Amino acid sequence: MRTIAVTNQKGGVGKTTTAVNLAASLAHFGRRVLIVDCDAQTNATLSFGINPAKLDATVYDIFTGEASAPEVIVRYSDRLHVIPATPDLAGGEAEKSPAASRGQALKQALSGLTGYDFVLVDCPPTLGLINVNVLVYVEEIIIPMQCQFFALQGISLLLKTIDLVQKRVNPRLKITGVLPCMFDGRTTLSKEVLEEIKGHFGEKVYRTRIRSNVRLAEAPSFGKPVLEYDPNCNGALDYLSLAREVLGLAEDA
Amino acid sequence: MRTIAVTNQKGGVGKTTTAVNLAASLAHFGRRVLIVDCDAQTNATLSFGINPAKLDATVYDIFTGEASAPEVIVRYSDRLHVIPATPDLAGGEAEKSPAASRGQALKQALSGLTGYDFVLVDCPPTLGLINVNVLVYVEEIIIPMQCQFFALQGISLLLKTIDLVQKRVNPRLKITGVLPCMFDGRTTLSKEVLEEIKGHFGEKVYRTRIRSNVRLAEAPSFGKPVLEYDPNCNGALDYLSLAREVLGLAEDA
Ligand SMILES: Nc1ncnc2c1ncn2[C@@H]1O[C@H](COP(=O)(O)OP(=O)(O)OP(=O)(O)O)[C@@H](O)[C@H]1O
Ligand SMILES: Nc1ncnc2c1ncn2[C@@H]1O[C@H](COP(=O)(O)OP(=O)(O)OP(=O)(O)O)[C@@H](O)[C@H]1O
Ligand SMILES: [Mg+2]
Ligand SMILES: [Mg+2]
Repeated sequence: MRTIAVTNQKGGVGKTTTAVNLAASLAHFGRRVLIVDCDAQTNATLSFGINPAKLDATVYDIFTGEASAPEVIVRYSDRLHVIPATPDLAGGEAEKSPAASRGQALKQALSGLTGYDFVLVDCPPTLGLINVNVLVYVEEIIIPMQCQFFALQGISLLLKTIDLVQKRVNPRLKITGVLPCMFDGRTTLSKEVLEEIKGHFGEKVYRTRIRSNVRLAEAPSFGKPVLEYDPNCNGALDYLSLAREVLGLAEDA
Repeated sequence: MRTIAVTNQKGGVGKTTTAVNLAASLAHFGRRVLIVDCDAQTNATLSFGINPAKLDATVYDIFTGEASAPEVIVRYSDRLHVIPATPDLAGGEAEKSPAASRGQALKQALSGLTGYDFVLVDCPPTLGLINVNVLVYVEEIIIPMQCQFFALQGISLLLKTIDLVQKRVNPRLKITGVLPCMFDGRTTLSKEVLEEIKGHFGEKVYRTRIRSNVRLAEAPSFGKPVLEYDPNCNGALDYLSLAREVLGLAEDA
């Protein structure tokens, strides 16, 4: 089972869009996927048409240790399940449980999971205790980056945090890949920033670039991943291409 | 003197782009403007070509009370001054000073300022103590919103926070305006979300919409506001239009 955090403390760079659509694309290729929404903004939850206001059991109860994974998992489709988030995650209370305050809450609740090939975790745009819980649990990290001027700003702080967790608590944690998002191939700026990102991360930068595509912004308002909303648009094709890279498949699989 | 926070805890919606370019546009109309960067990502600071790594004195020292405003202000141009940020703001230490922990640090340091017509504050994408310090200090708030599906998500939390500060500490605090950013007029989604935003905020939504314009994303990499980088592009025109609305000027001023 591969466990992957989709994280970047910079806001609005494509974390949720990537977590949701990579999850759907992996399921499309036959994998059983669980996506865990750890963001109080509940954007991933909403992207599957799940209304956080109507739920009793969410990832919040996983953090407080009051519920087990099976009690909170929502089935979106046969191969795509969701642990939803709730705005209550913003209160600062979720991190206060003994396990969460040591970064162990997700690991304790989810390491025993069976029946999934992939667990993807959508992270909030912060470097706080919730994110630490995620980094302690997963073995892989995908960093979405918007190819704009500020993309590499603050990246050293993210890398330091990852490094700290990896050295002290989770030796298997590694950055699997960096994903250029909202890519606008027509502008010199995008290409320059992409070069800068490659200079920084080298081989880790995925060949796939997620191009700017309005369908990706529209799909959440229909409560479905883009693959269901418009299977032939660039957004869908790009995330299928990313899934192939993540799976190590040939480009025409 | 008008004091305005540019805030929205959602990431990547246009706070910095708005703070920087509204500041420059107000200066263009002859006003003396101070822009205060309160974000550890230092994006506004970088947008003026200021390198945070080379500074001894920043807004951090304002928070800790170790420096006064005149000691940290950097002159970008005659009418446009900057209090720069530093990545150290992320450490959680800045908020620990007696004044900052009560939300009073900015107010104490900046209320005595003279010589400016406008003070604009660029806020981080959080609802933490740094933001509270900003809300305790300013009298006005501009909320940039991206016209996408998640725009109104989490807005109630922001409004609650503003309400709390206004009731308990700062009765003159008010939301002056909501600014549609990164507006893509071609898509139905943008128009639908704009309608939703208007339904929510009514008259407070500026007539000006900041259209998606790559020049706005490029300008920071040249260390200057868009008005200097490309004075005739849509980005420049839109922020001049916003400045007119903020100043209460006629549209052809
Ligand atoms: N490739 C794309 N093309 C067009 N729109 C996109 C693309 N990727 C993301 N978006 C839109 O941009 C906005 C921000 O994306 P997203 O929510 O995925 O970022 P995020 O990093 O999860 O943000 P946050 O930090 O707030 O969690 C959303 O409205 C999303 O629909
Ligand atoms: N109207 C626009 N057209 C094109 N690009 C834009 C526009 N407004 C902002 N951008 C770009 O989008 C990105 C996010 O904008 P910005 O940094 O202003 O958002 P923010 O709300 O300050 O983000 P954060 O929450 O990280 O502080 C930046 O790279 C910026 O240059
Ligand atoms: Mg998100
Ligand atoms: Mg910003």
